[in-house]
Amino acid sequence: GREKFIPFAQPDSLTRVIGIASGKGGVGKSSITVNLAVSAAKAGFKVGILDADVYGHSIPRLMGVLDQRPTAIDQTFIPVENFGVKVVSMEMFKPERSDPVAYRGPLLHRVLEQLLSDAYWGDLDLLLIDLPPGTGDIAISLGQLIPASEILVVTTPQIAAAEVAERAGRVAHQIKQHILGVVENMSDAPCPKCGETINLFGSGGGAETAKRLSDLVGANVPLIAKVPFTVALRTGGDNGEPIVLVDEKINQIFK
Amino acid sequence: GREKFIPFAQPDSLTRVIGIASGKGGVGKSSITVNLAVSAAKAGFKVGILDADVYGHSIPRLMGVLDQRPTAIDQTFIPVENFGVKVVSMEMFKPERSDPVAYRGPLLHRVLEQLLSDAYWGDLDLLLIDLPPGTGDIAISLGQLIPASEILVVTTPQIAAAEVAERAGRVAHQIKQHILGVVENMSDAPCPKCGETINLFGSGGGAETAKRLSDLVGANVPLIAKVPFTVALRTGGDNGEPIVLVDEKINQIFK
Ligand SMILES: Nc1ncnc2c1ncn2[C@@H]1O[C@H](COP(=O)(O)OP(=O)(O)O)[C@@H](O)[C@H]1O
Ligand SMILES: Nc1ncnc2c1ncn2[C@@H]1O[C@H](COP(=O)(O)OP(=O)(O)O)[C@@H](O)[C@H]1O
Ligand SMILES: [Zn+2]
Repeated sequence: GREKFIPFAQPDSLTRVIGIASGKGGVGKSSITVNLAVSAAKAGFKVGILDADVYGHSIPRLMGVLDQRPTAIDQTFIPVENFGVKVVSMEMFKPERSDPVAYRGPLLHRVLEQLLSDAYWGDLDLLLIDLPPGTGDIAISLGQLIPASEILVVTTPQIAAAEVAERAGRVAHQIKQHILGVVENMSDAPCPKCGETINLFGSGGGAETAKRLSDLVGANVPLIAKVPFTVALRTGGDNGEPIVLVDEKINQIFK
Repeated sequence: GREKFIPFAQPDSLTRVIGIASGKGGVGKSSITVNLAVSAAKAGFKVGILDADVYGHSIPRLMGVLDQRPTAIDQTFIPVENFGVKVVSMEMFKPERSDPVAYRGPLLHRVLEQLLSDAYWGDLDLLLIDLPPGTGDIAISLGQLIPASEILVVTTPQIAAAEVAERAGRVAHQIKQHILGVVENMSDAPCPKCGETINLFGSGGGAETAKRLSDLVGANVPLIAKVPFTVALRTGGDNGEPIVLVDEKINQIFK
């Protein structure tokens, strides 16, 4: 069919597009995406989230827009909005929420293209794209559809996770996408009773991933932030209220 | 090309084939697969693991066979073996371990078929297949290639995870695969200093997933086990020494 017009792929686009990637699932990639977006909106930026994680799509719950759908007007549709952030998710286009999405490769590319071109995003400063974990089709499609997009890699503290996280960065490098940096998530947690620091997931994984990716690209890929394991971050996510709204200390980390 | 001969798909096969599935990544699916396999081998069963998680493939590290490759003899190859368990992983077929696997749909089906037919598994009592997280191509392919295979769904304790975990079961139900049950992983952890139970990931997710899947299939889908969050399980995994080898209490849970 005809090529769709994607505003963010135009040379004069002022929107920064960042794909949030991880080698494995469950490292907190979607929670990081949501808290980054809401923190940026709190600071006055115009922000959108495109949930392209077809297998997980947890953004609607994390953003408190679980049963909302975009309003369709002709060929375009208006994203739902909460906490000052516009949200479009693959989940919103399924007939029944509990329908498992069993997309196959080439269909994924077309769906991503459609969400980028047909949604009426308006003038955004920042568009975060929550990619599926791993190095599959969609990460490659994003690089093809928006060559100027950048990649942020999320990983957990254990060294063993660095190897898988590095793979997510390698794909980006192969398709000449800029790797912005690494976020280590679920670092040491204090015991709620005695305050002892418990290192649930080991340590050093973020720095190790950043080092491996720096060696790969031949330039500095920084470890941008370490987000501690915080039970309130999880409960906030389960209830659709991102923690950066209520916890200024955590909000500072996301800034 | 010609249909490949898969011994486990034959009506007289005595091997129980179980796909280990999860709605999301990072819930401990691969760690559960490895500890189940090693526990069964300790109890005298002949066990194999096929690591079909193309995007994560963490089985070789968890099983302590990171840089080993199967020996090829003509058209067939001999799986690597450790702790009495035979292991074949998609990772073993890549030129460089750090190569990101960017397989697309139809290729995945053929690679799975090849690993099932060309590996010389011998007489197995049990074959565990570590599926990629989510509801994508490979879960569907397994049901097509081995219709008698069963599915075990792994989830974490928070209720929010039950919705995604349920999806993994729905695909199995749609392709008429039997859902064996649910395992809840990373349940309450004791503080190493004061012993206080910390509920890192909430509670009730396993029971909720089992209930939803029971309603879906119209029969009892049991919550088979709850595995506590155990730092030694993580460190054992990172070092390629499954915890059931050294911790009898945990081994009892896996039996
Ligand atoms: N820093 C953190 N502290 C505590 N829990 C976290 C943190 N980050 C993520 N989580 C929890 O971990 C689980 C997985 O997070 P999620 O964002 O869904 O991961 P992913 O998108 O990588 O699959 C969720 O239950 C989430 O609430
Ligand atoms: N019961 C547990 N207690 C402590 N850590 C665990 C437990 N189960 C898994 N883990 C850790 O959680 C991380 C994710 O586990 P993994 O088996 O790779 O998940 P998946 O295969 O679902 O992506 C690993 O670092 C692993 O060591
Ligand atoms: Zn304590």
